[in-house]
Amino acid sequence: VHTAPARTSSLLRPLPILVATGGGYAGYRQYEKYRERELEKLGLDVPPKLAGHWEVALPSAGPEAEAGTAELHVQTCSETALLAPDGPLLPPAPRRPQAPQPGGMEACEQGGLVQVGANALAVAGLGPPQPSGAAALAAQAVYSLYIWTFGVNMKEAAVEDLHHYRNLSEFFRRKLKPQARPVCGLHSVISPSDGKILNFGQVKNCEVEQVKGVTYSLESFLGPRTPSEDLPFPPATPHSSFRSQLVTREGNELYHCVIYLAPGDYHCFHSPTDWTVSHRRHFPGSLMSVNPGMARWIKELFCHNERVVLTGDWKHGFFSLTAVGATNVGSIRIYFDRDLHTNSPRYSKGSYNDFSFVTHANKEGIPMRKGEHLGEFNLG
Amino acid sequence: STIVLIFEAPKDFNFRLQAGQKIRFGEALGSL
Repeated sequence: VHTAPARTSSLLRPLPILVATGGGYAGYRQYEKYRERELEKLGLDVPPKLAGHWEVALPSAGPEAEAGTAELHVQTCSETALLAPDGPLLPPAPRRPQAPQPGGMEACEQGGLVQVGANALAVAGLGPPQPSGAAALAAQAVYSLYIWTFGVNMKEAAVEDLHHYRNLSEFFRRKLKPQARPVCGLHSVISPSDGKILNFGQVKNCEVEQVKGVTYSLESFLGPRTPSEDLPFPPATPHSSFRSQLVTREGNELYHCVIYLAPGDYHCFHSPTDWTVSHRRHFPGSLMSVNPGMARWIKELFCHNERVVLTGDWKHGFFSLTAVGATNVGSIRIYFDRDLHTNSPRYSKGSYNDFSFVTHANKEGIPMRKGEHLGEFNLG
Repeated sequence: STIVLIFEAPKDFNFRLQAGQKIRFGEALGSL
């Protein structure tokens, strides 16, 4: 450092500081791990280390949310702008080598964005309609990389031919062959989706565990019960807790189950039981990752993220299914709810919008059979 | 993404699960 010329030494000067702070932090982390191991040896419960407020604010305000919304627009744009009646989104090449149509105008000639995988390739509206080989290769490469990275089993997909999927968004919401997932006839509640069980059990004191030891409040997650005239069960007494507004029958308990869908999982979801959906509440929100590591670190994680809460009744009383969005998966569709619009870039924090499926014509709401298609998570 | 089920059921409702296990659509979650 002393012998180096002035310019280099000015560059090198911060180096020792960086090494010292990095080394200090690594040492501190090692000490933390050692301390937790010692506590566990003594049989003491090590409380999970939760993120502070500024650590929660960071990812939810990060570029991911904007990227997710921006990507949605690209997806939407590619699906509207380029969808000429017979127009493919991707250049025809990835589908099948096609002889150039005599005078045929391909959608690509109209220009616009060709959605290839998660990246949009701008295809200028000039020149011959034949796509560049790069676009075709990129499409195949993105799909193959996605399949290989996330261990997708294409044999289960209703359509195995990758040429069928016009962009990654369509691939993300692929359907499965009916026989790929037989619905259990024996048990009253089935898994509504593929995924990993993060947590399950009885709900105690209106606090639900997102993972062992890290909880969130049921009332912040579901929101206040809607006015009694909209609800099928008797109004709660003023002093009763939120729990008793949900549990409508003597001797019943409240249960919960949290299922995490990993990126390569089948991302449609189905009805977990025979029930009637009477109400939908959409909470716009952040799109933080909900992987198990984040669920262990950020308390009330599911109350920060965009989510759609469906409530209603099953044979034992209250029943609800909530779809919680995540990074790059902020768009949630409920097939029978055409008024639902998620992943909008502008929303006021803590707001939500309600929709009742109970109408004068339909006093019950929407009947759902166990295993019936209910909705899907979309890329973007 | 995540799906959260919250429901009421009689005391003898039983989950047939292990935390951390993989599960697929259609498989049993639990019953009475």
